[in-house]
Amino acid sequence: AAVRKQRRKHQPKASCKRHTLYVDFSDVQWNEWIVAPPGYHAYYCHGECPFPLPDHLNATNHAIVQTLVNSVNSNIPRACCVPTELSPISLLYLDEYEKVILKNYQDMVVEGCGCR
Amino acid sequence: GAAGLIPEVGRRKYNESGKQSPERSESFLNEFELRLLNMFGLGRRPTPSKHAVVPQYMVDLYHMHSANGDHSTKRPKSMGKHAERAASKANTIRSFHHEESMEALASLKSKTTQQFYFNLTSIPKEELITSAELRIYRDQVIGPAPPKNSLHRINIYEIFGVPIGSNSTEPLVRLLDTRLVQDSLSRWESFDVSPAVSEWTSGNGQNHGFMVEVLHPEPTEKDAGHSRRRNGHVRVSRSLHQDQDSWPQARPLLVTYGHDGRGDSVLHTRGKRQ
Repeated sequence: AAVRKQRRKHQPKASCKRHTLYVDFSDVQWNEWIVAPPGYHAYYCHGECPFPLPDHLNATNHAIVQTLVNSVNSNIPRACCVPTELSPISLLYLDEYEKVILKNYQDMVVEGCGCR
Repeated sequence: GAAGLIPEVGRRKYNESGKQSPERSESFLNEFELRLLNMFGLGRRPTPSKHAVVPQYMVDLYHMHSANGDHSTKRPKSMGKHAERAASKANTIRSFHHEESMEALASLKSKTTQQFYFNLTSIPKEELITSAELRIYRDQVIGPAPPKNSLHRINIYEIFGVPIGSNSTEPLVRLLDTRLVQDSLSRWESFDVSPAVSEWTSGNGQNHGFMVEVLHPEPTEKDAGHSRRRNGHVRVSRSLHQDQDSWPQARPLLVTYGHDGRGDSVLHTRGKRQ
């Protein structure tokens, strides 16, 4: 374990990217009132925004400058790995009056991540 | 199930994390709970009973939106043209069954009328209803070959209430939609009732409900018994039909199409984007 820990210490941390996350509505006990879908692929963003920021990390100019400053002054944090593009899903559910509703919820699925 | 939208496990873990004093963590969780309810547009956590009915039409609309962009293949056959246009602009589609306790059924030889009241108070004020359809199911008429001209006319009226001071009990009504139908087919009929529902939900009109009028061709002597069956083939009341089991799925359904100003329409989904 110590060797693994040592090795991990020197291993470069993975850079910012989208990771799978399936939200199963029965895990949060919402399946009693959400008729469909049973869950959905939400994804999440995680990873490093290293200096120098590579192009594919979809960074803003501000994030590039902030990460540059971090390289000389570690009091300034690096840019964060966040969703840069989101899309909606629709839910078919029963409301508190037992009426059946089909509603579109925006910004529920991560389509892309980046450093901001 | 949990009392609120936050699962009990999550609530307990946060309370035990010691990050906050018990009072503060409780108030943080309650704030987050309100945030979740607001996200779903709910007043409190839904606790549907086992008897809650999910209309097949709403399931069809759900599958229609989840088709990969090509909605025409999944469009429910009986979806009215006006409803299809409305669905393409709405981000919230709601379905309602009428209050059976407030029905007023009158069945004469050549005419059946039924009054429906739909309680629409659960529609939030900020939701603009752009369209609404009243869906009525017609069973195929079984029995001896129906007379050649077995056409029925179905009229849908908005009820304005009984005029004050008049002796008659007949309510004032306005015709919203009408259709001549062949009774040899079993199918859903969709009627456009947008003008009435948009007024009721925007507060510009009082919701006194609808009146459905089914006009049957004059029955000849030999098919007297037959006309009783014909009255029942338009499913406007539980009592008009022997088959009670099918009533929950065959009863009249009001569907509203609205937008609360947040996000894209239901039919504008990832599939379509891709």
